[in-house]
Amino acid sequence: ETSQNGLGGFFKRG
Amino acid sequence: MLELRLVQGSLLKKVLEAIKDLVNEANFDCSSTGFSLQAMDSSHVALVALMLRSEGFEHYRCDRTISIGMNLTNMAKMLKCAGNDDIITIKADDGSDTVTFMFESPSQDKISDFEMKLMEIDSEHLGIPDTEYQSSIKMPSQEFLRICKDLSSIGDTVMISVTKDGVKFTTSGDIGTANIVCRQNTSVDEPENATEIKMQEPVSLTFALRYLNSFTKATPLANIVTLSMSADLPIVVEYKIGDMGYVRYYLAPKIEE
Repeated sequence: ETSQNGLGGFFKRG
Repeated sequence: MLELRLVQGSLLKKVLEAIKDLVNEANFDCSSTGFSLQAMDSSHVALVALMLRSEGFEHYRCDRTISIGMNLTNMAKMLKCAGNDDIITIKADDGSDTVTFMFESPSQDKISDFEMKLMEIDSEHLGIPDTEYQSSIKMPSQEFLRICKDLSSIGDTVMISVTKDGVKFTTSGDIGTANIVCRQNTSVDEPENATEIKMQEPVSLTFALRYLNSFTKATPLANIVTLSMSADLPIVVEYKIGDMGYVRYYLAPKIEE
């Protein structure tokens, strides 16, 4: 089983 | 005042076709550097970054840095009305809530202008660090399109594994499994038919094919696509727009539970 992460966890916001 | 004249108007038409399915509305940022955009899809899993550098325009006037919010479906509808050989000019006055697209036929015997309403869009800008990727693959964009399309008829996700032997695309679904291996091949007649693999470290990541298929809408922009990957980082799928700029897509990998 795989789950999909968002990009927010990888790239800095702002 | 903003006035951008692009002789090769078809590029802008292709750019819109490349991004409109992923992002519905977006802010275009206009500065002395160029006309750019960064936007995420609604689920915040994929991001598109567009750059059209000012030098690539025949005329480029942008008095101050501005951000113009546009509905991309509507923008694409208007740009579809431009001929493939038309010169496209984008104009917006300071403080105006509309943008004008002007299309000129090459022989100047037909001139059209389309005015579109702008939108206020709250967008979140992500800082993307400049990274040295562990692996990168340059391959014909048509080949990448074919692989994504073929594999999505078998499964929903693809594992992309880069080793010194080549790059392997693997999927599985209810009906079975599929593996496609592409080896480095630089001994071809045309550089655009080459497959080039650069690998510092072997990398293996899994992605949703639905998004990769959406990225391949950029195929008409470039003969070559570059895939850059590092362990536990989003993949970058880049299509260069001549020497004028690029469309880059970022996609978060799937994580094993």
